Amino acid sequence: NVEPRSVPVFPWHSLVPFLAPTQSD
Amino acid sequence: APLSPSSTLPPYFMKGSIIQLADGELKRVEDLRTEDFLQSAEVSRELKIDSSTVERIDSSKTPDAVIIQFSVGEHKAQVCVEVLVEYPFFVFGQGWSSCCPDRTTQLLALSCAKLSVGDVCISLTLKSLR
Repeated sequence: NVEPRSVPVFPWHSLVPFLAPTQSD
Repeated sequence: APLSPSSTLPPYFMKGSIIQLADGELKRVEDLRTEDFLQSAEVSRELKIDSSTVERIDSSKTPDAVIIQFSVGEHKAQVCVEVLVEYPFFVFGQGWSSCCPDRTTQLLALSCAKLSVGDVCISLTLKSLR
């Protein structure tokens, strides 16, 4: 029997840099 | 002042990494398209996509790093980031791009285009909470 290995899953937004401050308007 | 670069790249940029989109779909990082980011942001309550245009790319005092100046969003906020030359950004309609695509491919096996002044990268902002 082969133990299933857990594969890490990353959320899509972790790939995108936060570059802008929150706009208040 | 730009943020200091991490000495290593995050693991999710490695070719073959599994990425979960906002609708639950799983894709490999190298298969992501512009639409995946746009559609994921659409269903997000907190995040929205902004366009970040590369205005300048300067060398850094930190070895193997560059300072990239972006003009972000409709307000054209000026933001500088200091990153390793192999750090990939996603360019609208083009895909993964870095200042040194050869090095990105060597370290991450991720195919990249050359990031240049004028390229429009995908970035995120927090939606205004009311």
